[in-house]
Amino acid sequence: MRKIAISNNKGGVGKTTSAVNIGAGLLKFEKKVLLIDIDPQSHLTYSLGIKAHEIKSDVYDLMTGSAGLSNVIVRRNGLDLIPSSPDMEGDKKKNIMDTPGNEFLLKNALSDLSGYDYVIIDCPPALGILTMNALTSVSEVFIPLQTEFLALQGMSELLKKVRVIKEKYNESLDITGIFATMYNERKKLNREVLENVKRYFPDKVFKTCIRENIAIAEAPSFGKSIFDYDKESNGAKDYLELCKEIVERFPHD
Amino acid sequence: MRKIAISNNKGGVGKTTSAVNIGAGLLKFEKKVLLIDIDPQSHLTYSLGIKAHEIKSDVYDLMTGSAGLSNVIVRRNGLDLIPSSPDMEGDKKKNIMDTPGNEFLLKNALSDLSGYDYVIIDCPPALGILTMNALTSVSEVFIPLQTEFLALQGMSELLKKVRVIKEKYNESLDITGIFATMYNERKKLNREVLENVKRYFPDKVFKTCIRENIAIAEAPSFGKSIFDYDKESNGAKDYLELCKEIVERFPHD
Ligand SMILES: Nc1ncnc2c1ncn2[C@@H]1O[C@H](COP(=O)(O)OP(=O)(O)OP(=O)(O)O)[C@@H](O)[C@H]1O
Ligand SMILES: Nc1ncnc2c1ncn2[C@@H]1O[C@H](COP(=O)(O)OP(=O)(O)OP(=O)(O)O)[C@@H](O)[C@H]1O
Ligand SMILES: [Mg+2]
Ligand SMILES: [Mg+2]
Repeated sequence: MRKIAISNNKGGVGKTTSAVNIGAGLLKFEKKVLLIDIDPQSHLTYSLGIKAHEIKSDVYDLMTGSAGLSNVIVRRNGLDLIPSSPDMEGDKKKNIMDTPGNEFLLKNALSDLSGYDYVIIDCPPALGILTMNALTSVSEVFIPLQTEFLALQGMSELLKKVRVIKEKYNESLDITGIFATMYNERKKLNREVLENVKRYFPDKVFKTCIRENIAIAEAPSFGKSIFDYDKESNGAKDYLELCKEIVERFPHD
Repeated sequence: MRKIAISNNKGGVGKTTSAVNIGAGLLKFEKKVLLIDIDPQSHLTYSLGIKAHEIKSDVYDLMTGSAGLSNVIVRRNGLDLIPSSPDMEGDKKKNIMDTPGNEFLLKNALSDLSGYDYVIIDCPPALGILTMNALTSVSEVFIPLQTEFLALQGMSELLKKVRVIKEKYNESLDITGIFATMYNERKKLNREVLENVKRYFPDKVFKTCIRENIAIAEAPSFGKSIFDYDKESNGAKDYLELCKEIVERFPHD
């Protein structure tokens, strides 16, 4: 079972979009996939068309032990999901912060999970306790990178955080790869940033770039992955290409 | 003195970009402006070309009382800034969380601030303790909105948070306005979301939209505002237009 966190503390770089579409893309390779939404904004949950009132128990209930795996997993469009909810942001988050061993709440809750080939966790744009829980539960990190100046600035903090977690909490953790999102090769800025990233992190950048494609931004308003929304789009082609690379490129090769 | 927080828990919607360019735009109206970076990612600080090693004391030192106003303010391109730094994310943030009265640390630190017409605070993509400090220090909130489906989803949580803070901590707090960012009128999704926002929040949407403009994304890599980088660009025209509206449109009109 490959467990992957999609993380980047920079906001709006395509974390949620990638979680949905990598998840859906892996189904095309006959993989069983579980998605986990650990962002209180719950955008992964909404992107699958699940409304807030439909959620009986969420990832918080799982982490604090008030619900088991079988009663938090919902199924949509062939994907299994452990949903999140907005009230994770307030007192509930504070409650998680104050629980002893709070770095491992999710890891412990997933300890007897089976029956999946891939587990994919969508993280919030932060390096706090929720992202910490994701990074102690997985052994792979995928970093979506918007190829712009400000997004590149945040990378060093993220890499530092992954190194610290690997040393102190989760020896198996490693960055499997960085992939460009919203990429437009006609924009000089995008080309320059991508060149920079390839130079800084030579063997960590996926070959596939996800191009800028309006269909990708439209799909979540219909609760669909890019494959169900517009299978002929550049977005569908790029995410399928990326999934092919993911399946063939094992971690820590 | 108008004190404004630029806030939206959705990531990547143009908060930092707007803080820099509204700040620089207000200089064109002969206003004295102080920018405050309260996001540990420090993107507002980097956007003005200030490197991490140049910062002697930051907003954290100000909030915890280990530095005064006069030794945290740096000046660049005519703008005064209270910088942030990445180490605000770890133990320092935990220290703020555990300090009694931690919601008002920034407000208290700014209590004898004078000599400015506008104070503009750039917030992180979250509704935690740092955004809380910003929202208790100001009486106006500006909400940059990327006109896409996922960005619209986050609005209700943000509005709820502002209402709670107004009731419990800061009676003077109000949303002055919402403005569209990265707007492309040729994209149906952008037009539809903008129409939706105008219907939901009739008198809260600024007339000016900030159009999608690559020069805006290029400017921070040179440490410049859009006005210094490319004054003929759509970005410069739009942010100037927005500033005109801000100056003319007083809060709570
Ligand atoms: N390749 C793409 N082409 C066009 N639009 C895209 C693409 N990828 C993502 N988007 C859009 O960009 C916006 C940001 O993406 P998304 O919300 O997935 O980022 P995120 O990193 O999860 O954000 P947050 O930091 O708030 O969690 C969304 O409106 C999404 O629909
Ligand atoms: N009008 C625009 N046209 C083109 N690009 C833009 C525009 N506004 C912002 N950008 C770019 O979009 C990206 C996101 O903007 P920015 O970082 O300011 O958002 P943010 O809300 O501050 O993000 P975060 O949530 O991470 O703090 C940046 O690369 C920025 O340069
Ligand atoms: Mg997201
Ligand atoms: Mg920002």
